[in-house]
Amino acid sequence: EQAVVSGVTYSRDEAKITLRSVPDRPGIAAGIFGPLAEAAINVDMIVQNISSKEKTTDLTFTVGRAEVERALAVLEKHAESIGYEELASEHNVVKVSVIGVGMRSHAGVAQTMFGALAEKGINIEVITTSEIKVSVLIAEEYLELALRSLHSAYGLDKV
Amino acid sequence: EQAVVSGVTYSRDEAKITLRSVPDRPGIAAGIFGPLAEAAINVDMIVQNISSKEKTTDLTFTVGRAEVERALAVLEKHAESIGYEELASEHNVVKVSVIGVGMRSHAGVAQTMFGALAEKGINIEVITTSEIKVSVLIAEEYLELALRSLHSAYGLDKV
Ligand SMILES: C[C@@H](O)[C@H](N)C(=O)O
Ligand SMILES: C[C@@H](O)[C@H](N)C(=O)O
Repeated sequence: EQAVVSGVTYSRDEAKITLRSVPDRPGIAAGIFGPLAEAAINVDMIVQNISSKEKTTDLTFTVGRAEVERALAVLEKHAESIGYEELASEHNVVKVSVIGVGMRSHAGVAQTMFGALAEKGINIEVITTSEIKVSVLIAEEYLELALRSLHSAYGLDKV
Repeated sequence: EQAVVSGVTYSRDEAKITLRSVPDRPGIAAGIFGPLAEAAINVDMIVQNISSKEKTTDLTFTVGRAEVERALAVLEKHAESIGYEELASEHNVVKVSVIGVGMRSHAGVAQTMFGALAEKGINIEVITTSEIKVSVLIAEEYLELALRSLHSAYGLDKV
């Protein structure tokens, strides 16, 4: 499984915005991304997990740092129709991704990635995956340390 | 933006497992995927959002339906070291993805996707994105309706 990982990438220009406790019913997600699309806000990651017993859930997305204020203003304008409890945003996060083409399972790649970050005391704030990638958001101050640890964990630093 | 979407894909063999309220500190995610990788469980999606004020968060992943029981047994064995409050699983979900190569922003593609699902009363349970895709988990019974609605929303049904 290890041989599968071909590289580690990152993006510094990420700020995350979280809508806390949105109602878990059809139309809410459309009511969030409709106004953002109309305001031509460039959204990168979108992450939502299943709802709680109270039938609400948090929805997080990332934008370039220059667009945070504008995105927050759009959401505040539509606060009533969306129905979130609170908006939270954080500028100092970075996205780090491990790329593995042909991964049969994410578990092995994730174990190595999460283990390497844990050894250095780097907390994982958000996780998403695609067929060929595992991506996390971490605090920006850990970026260089994370990249070095991941390169060595996957043996990518051997020439 | 619309011209960007090239296709809609889906996967029926998905069951989701959620660890409720895991502690948000380094090492927890590694402590979940280590045992799963060692048990050779094939993990597909992994989704985690930022933590709550109580410094806990839910972590969801998907496996093939045939592996749910085995994955739950692995997690129950490590319940103490991971520290989740509760395990939840659901068999009848499917993953539906919209593919858009060269998407500058996910907002437009997401608006159309989420809007098309909302119109048909289809609730979105989980959302993740990658550079070229927006993926959601929905209830299996809505699969055919979702695929038809998305094909027509993106004009993919025109020959
Ligand atoms: C929370 C949000 O995703 C909601 N479930 C919807 O379908 O829009
Ligand atoms: C919740 C889990 O992701 C934790 N933050 C970790 O770093 O392992």
